[in-house]
Amino acid sequence: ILPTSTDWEENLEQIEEALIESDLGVDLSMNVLEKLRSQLNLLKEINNDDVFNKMGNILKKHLLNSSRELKEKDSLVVVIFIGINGTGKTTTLAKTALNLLNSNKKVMLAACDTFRAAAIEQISLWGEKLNVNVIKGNYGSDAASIAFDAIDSAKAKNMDYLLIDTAGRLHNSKELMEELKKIIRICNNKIPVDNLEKLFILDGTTGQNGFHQAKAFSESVGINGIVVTKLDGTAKGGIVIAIEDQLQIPVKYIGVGEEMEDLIPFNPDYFIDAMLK
Amino acid sequence: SISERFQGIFKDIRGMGKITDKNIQEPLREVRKALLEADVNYKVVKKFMASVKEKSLGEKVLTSITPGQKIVKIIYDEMVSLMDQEKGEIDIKSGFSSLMLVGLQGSGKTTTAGKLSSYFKKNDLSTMLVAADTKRLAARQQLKTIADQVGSDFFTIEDEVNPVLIINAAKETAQKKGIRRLIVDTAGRLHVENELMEELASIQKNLIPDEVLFVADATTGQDAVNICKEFNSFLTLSGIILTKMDGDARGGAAMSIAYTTGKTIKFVGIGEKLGDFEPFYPDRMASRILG
Ligand SMILES: Nc1nc2c(ncn2[C@@H]2O[C@H](COP(=O)(O)OP(=O)(O)OP(=O)(O)O)[C@@H](O)[C@H]2O)c(=O)[nH]1
Ligand SMILES: Nc1nc2c(ncn2[C@@H]2O[C@H](COP(=O)(O)OP(=O)(O)OP(=O)(O)O)[C@@H](O)[C@H]2O)c(=O)[nH]1
Ligand SMILES: [Mg+2]
Ligand SMILES: [Mg+2]
Repeated sequence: ILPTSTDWEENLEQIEEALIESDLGVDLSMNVLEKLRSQLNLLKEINNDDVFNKMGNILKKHLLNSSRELKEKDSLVVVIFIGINGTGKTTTLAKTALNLLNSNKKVMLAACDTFRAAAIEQISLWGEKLNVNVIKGNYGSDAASIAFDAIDSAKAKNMDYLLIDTAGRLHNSKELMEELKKIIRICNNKIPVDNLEKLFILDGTTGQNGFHQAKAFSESVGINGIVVTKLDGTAKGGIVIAIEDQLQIPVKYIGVGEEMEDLIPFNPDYFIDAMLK
Repeated sequence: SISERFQGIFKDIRGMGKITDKNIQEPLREVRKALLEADVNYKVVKKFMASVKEKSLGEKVLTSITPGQKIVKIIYDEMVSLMDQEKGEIDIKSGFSSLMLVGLQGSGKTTTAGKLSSYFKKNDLSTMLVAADTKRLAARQQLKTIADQVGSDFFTIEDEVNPVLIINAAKETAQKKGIRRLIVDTAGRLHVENELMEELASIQKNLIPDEVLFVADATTGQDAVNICKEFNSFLTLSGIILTKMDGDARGGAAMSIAYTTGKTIKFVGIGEKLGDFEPFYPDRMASRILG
């Protein structure tokens, strides 16, 4: 976003356009623009760097200051991957497994999507690539019972992490959200509550509905962290600023490709800079 | 709802009898905000609102309705006509036709291939589902499972990485067997991956499909314009399918895509099962987007 006009109202409109086109949302964009306008009004002379820096700082204030690390404990940590259909849960689980293996952690996977065609084959192939065990059952079997068995197995084998894949689901499906609650309940019965990392996987191309998704999943089962996928495209993922600001849930990683290496820690500064480009 | 909100704004210009530059400002601002919140692209909203303003100014308002209601009606009608391109029926009459599904990763192509196959089967047309996604893990198995559920033919070449070769062989086999509909599922890809977009273009050039359907997720935000612009430039799209409409996304991407490509949205996906598939209704979509 580089102001091109000497007319500052026109420049502010261009900035508003860039913010909204980043999926920041109307209300947050107007809020941020108002803050910028009042800061610029205090300056005798405005140059582009001023605007860029001020804009970046205003946006960063809406992001959280909290930890963006995955939970790490002395006993088994279970990471469960949840979210809407097709957002990249299974792929992100595989990427996370690689990261953990590269930090010398012992990892096991659980195939708790027992519904979608070839979901179990898909995660099994990832398990082969990663050379890790995958606990699975039959299609149509109860996802929560697979999770139950997987946690037992992970504890018995002294695993550091158990990564649980779940079926995609819409947050407005009462039945599917109840199923998810049941899976989470089973996990909470078998490990300390603090050892469960609930990662919400958000597709980076999603618009305002991303906020409603995060809110619904958060209210239903609670979310510890978010991974925003597909940011190797042209979408800016601005909706996460609203999510962090209003729901207080940190983005921990971003997905930037289809290979197992394509997962990087979320860096607020890089993210805002990329948004303002 | 928008209509209810407008009752309030126009209480004070009721009976004025005409839409003017002055009294149109507030309602246009309100609708603009609603469209942006529904994920309609910023530039699309700007151009659309400009043309609505032009159409509305000077319009007479009957004393039986408020100017606000009149403006909303104009906007609604414009949205419906924008998304109601020339009749976009999928051919269920001709002897043989082929269709290819394209789109971003995870948009719902493979699932939609199954739904199309099921739709054709209901219309007594034999179908063959072609697994031409040679990249995604277990992609062939996913489509094979779906083909078995539908009861349709299935074709792939197990260790072939070139989708064009798979599709050529599939078409030959289908025509020999007298199969009437060939549905090609392709790998999801980004609109900015040039090599992969060229691959799609060469698939189209080879197969010369009767339908090139862009499968888009109804939750897509502002980026919908960038995405469909590229797909529409590398390929000659014949239509759009909007998936995950059973969610609660307002679906402004539908308006962005219709505006940008001028192509018809032919079907919507409303669930994960084979039968969760219905024709696209522009009037229902317009109401949903306006909120
Ligand atoms: N370009 C890109 N593609 C991704 C990324 N993450 C996942 N994908 C692709 O998105 C598609 C869907 O990924 P999955 O991991 O199957 O998604 P999912 O959420 O498990 O899907 P369901 O289980 O069906 O709900 C696949 O084609 C992945 O390769 C990413 O960061 N970038
Ligand atoms: N609720 C709902 N889910 C859908 C719909 N269409 C597809 N899905 C789900 O979305 C997810 C992704 O669907 P796929 O068919 O694998 O998507 P794809 O475009 O083939 O993915 P890639 O091949 O990786 O690009 C799956 O979980 C599907 O069941 C729909 O209309 N509604
Ligand atoms: Mg999955
Ligand atoms: Mg697919």
